[in-house]
Amino acid sequence: GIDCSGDSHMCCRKEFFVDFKEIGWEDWIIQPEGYHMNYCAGLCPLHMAGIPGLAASFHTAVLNLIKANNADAAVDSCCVPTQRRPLSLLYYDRDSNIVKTDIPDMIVDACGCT
Amino acid sequence: AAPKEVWCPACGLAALTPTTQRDILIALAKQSILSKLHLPDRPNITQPTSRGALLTALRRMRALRVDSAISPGVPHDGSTPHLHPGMGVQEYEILSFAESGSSTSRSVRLHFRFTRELAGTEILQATLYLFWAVSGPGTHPVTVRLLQPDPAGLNMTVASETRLEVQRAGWATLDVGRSVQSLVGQGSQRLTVELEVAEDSGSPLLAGHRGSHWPFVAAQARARTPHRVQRR
Repeated sequence: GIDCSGDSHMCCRKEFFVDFKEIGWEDWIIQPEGYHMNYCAGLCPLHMAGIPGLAASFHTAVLNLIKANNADAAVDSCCVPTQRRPLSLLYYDRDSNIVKTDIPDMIVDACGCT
Repeated sequence: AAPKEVWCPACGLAALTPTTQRDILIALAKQSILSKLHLPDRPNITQPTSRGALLTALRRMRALRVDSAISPGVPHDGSTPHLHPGMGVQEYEILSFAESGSSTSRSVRLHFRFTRELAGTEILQATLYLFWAVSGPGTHPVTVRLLQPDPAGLNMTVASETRLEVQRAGWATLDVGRSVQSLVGQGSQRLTVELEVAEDSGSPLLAGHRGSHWPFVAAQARARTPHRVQRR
């Protein structure tokens, strides 16, 4: 996948870090110190359907499908996460118990066009 | 609108100012984490655990896990030890430190609270860790009772009773998986442990324990996956 930089308008991953100390959550979340809430943004014009982040052959297959179905009028596709990982948290719950859990699919590692 | 007409590349609307965008993203992050932890709001911590007690508890849990990996026997109550994490299903490890309850010269009560969020989970394992600070030779018979409120919540009933012969100081563990599961299943939140010694020698547990030797329960839970409807 591509990380957003400069003023590219194409589909890419934007990094965004939430520091728990800055939002006053460091007293009840013991670990980690923050959350990488990355997200996907940008355009997915026709010629980018199916890339990046997915198998190159997928991109070719999608383009062939578009041509075969004469879908020139097709609208743009969508910029979505193509790779994610869990967020591991060690925190105090409402009864001051200490809980460790992994929340699945919370951190976006790569983006791509559908 | 932003100072210079900046447009959002994806939707063509006027882009948000960086400050507004940041505020929205932080609000989204808070909402996302709280909803995934099934918490209505961020908890207010009244009594944070001492670092010593936390480190000791984590060390004890790791020691028990190494022992059970070496000789994975079946725990006392026959529940199968939790060996393979479910793929993609959210799992929890919970450390609940004791709250002191009523005590006499021969007995002491300890309370462990299990939070409401566990109502929809399956308790895979729960182990009670007690530190015996025994003084003097010989053995000290101790009766450990697990008490839980009756369905009406009025009286305490004995869920199980175990008699131990304490011979030397140190940590001891007791499997309380079944009791914690039935508590969570009933929607109750408090497990009460009563320790009683035979003669008037003062509970072997309370002598000289504080801080990093405080009793705790370590539990493993797994979110229940919605039952799959069998297609006939």
